[in-house]
Amino acid sequence: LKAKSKIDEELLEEIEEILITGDIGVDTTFTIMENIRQRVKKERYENPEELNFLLRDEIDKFIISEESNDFEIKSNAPLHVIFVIGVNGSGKTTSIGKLAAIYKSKGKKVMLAACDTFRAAACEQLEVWAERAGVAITRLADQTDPSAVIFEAMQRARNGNYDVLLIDTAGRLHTKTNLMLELGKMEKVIKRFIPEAPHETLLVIDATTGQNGLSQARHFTKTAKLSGLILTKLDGTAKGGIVIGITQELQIPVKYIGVGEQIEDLRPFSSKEFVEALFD
Amino acid sequence: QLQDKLESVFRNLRGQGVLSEENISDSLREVRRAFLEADVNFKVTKQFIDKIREKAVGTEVIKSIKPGQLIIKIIHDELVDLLGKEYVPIYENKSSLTIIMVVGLQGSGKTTFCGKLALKLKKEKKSVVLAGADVYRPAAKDQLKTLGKSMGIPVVTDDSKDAVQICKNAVKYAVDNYADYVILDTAGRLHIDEKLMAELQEVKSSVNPNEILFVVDAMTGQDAVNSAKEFSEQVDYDGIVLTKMDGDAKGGAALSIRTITGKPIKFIGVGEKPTDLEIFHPDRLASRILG
Ligand SMILES: Nc1nc2c(ncn2[C@@H]2O[C@H](COP(=O)(O)OP(=O)(O)OP(=O)(O)O)[C@@H](O)[C@H]2O)c(=O)[nH]1
Ligand SMILES: Nc1nc2c(ncn2[C@@H]2O[C@H](COP(=O)(O)OP(=O)(O)OP(=O)(O)O)[C@@H](O)[C@H]2O)c(=O)[nH]1
Ligand SMILES: [Mg+2]
Ligand SMILES: [Mg+2]
Repeated sequence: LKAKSKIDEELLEEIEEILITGDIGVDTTFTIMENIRQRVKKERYENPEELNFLLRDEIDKFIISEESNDFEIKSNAPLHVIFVIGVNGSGKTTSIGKLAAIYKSKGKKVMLAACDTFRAAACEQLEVWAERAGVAITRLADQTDPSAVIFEAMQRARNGNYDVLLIDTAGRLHTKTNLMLELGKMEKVIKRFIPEAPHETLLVIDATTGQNGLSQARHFTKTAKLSGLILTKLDGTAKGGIVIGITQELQIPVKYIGVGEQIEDLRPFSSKEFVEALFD
Repeated sequence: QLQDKLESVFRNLRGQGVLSEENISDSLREVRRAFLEADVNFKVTKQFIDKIREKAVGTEVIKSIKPGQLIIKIIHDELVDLLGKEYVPIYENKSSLTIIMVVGLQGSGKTTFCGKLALKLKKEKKSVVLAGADVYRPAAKDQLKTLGKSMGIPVVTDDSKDAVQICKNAVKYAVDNYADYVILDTAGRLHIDEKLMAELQEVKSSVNPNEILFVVDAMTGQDAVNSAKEFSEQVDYDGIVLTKMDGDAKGGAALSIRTITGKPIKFIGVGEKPTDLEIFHPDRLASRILG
């Protein structure tokens, strides 16, 4: 792609293949390709750099990200509540551990809520992360109603003057009605405590996810309105292109990316870097 | 879904004799879209479409069958053929211990699958041992121990960071206790992580598993062939497990992996409980991809 200096049909097919294999999806790819074709008709290209700029610019337009994202808490709430949800195995628990460490390093008093009371050793896993990050954790017995854990955690967080509460939830497939109802109930409990909460509802998406990611986002946002995405496992070979369609449709930004399994492996999302990686 | 789209493409075709290149090209475009939206790999889709075109051109359009249905039948049969016509069971060492190793990317469902497979074998009156060889993930060993305890199956593990030794210990324990099966749960890892891929190779050469299963999440997109191919080349496996099929992911990754590696799909995960395990049925997955 770097060596091409003019736009021909062969190059356009190559670009289409890159977008599709990056999991950008048929419809979004089609729209981006149309925009590229229109722009190529109107403008002239002297060299590969100009062409490359055009491509990156057209794709970048499609991605919603935040202006400045440096893990600063934007709400003025005395207790900032972050609700973390997503399908099984996407990286919720690990991402919460990483976020906890970041907020702690910024001088925030952080509390974790272990609301996955269903899966084997889920609470134990979050306890290890709480210890690694040096933050507090609220956990009750396994199989306790997760809403009861939320209640307990919010109580303790408010009474103890915590700044940030990160709520870990059990992985759930978005097609399971009873599990989505459970999630909705948890959100209601949060709101009953603090009407403006959760201040952030983050959907965690595995970068290897294909077109099902769109279905996930559509279903989850109906139950608990999403405010942003965390895209995990970008340290692999998957491009995570599915987030382009999701951000467009839901008009929410990708906030962070997970780039490994260690506590320091979480970064703010940069659309420029993301688009660049598509062409690697 | 796809059937309706193809029907509308073929509305003018009824009773025209044979399918020609022109009148199927529109339908093939619809099939291509359906495949890509089902997460079938870009190149695999192209290969498949070319094959369908070959089979469809010149086919007689029987007066009683709608052309759209005919194309669907050609595709469906080709899919079932590709996905593997019959179930390939896991290896069984009738005279001594069968060692099964479970591998795959992070979060794909390996630990849960180890529990499911262990329970299935136990119900078939086999004695089973589980090995907790994920030495990295927080509480991974606890997770497997909890699963083992719930089904009365011993879990061999220790507090070390030595996955190879844990596997050796588990095999020794299984031999000493005349077990029929030992199932090795390994840590999730990236196919591009040299150190961790080397660890798998070391486990393999140390205990010589009879069966290696590659666990894949059904919602995996275009990247499926990359990890499947790399694991196949670096570790080699005997079968694939497709998990989280109880969701609405089409599972096209299974077709991609099967086409590129030729490995059989052996099991399907259909839920989080230890009983949520099914044997693979190619016709069901074919209908789902075309859904
Ligand atoms: N390589 C890599 N692995 C990750 C990343 N984030 C999470 N993981 C791994 O993915 C696996 C699943 O992570 P979890 O945090 O348990 O995922 P989860 O969404 O909480 O899972 P459930 O609670 O079971 O739904 C673990 O092995 C993590 O170490 C990442 O950014 N990169
Ligand atoms: N709905 C559903 N969930 C599943 C299935 N298989 C596994 N899970 C869930 O997926 C999540 C990840 O499963 P694990 O067994 O921890 O995955 P893993 O591959 O061992 O993860 P790592 O060891 O971190 O690589 C858990 O929440 C499981 O309950 C399945 O077939 N259906
Ligand atoms: Mg979790
Ligand atoms: Mg595991």
